[in-house]
Amino acid sequence: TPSASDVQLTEEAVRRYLIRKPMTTKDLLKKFQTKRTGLSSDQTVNVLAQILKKLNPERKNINDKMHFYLTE
Amino acid sequence: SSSEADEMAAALDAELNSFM
Repeated sequence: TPSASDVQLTEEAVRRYLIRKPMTTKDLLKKFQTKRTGLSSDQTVNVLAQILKKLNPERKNINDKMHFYLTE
Repeated sequence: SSSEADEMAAALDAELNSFM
């Protein structure tokens, strides 16, 4: 059932994380693990890509890794 | 597994890099 997933991959959830602190794509994927959202790996990648394209966050390099972030 | 996470991150990075 849908209620089995305790985490939802939504634009609002991603936005809240990126306002809090800069994150890499890997950081974000850890927040929306497939076992918690009930989505497949492909769905997770596709949905997260669409959300990030829409949010169009700022980017900066931290420790040689690309991080995304948003300001309010 | 961590390798699956790496593959997902690589796929996502590639998708975003082709866009931005």
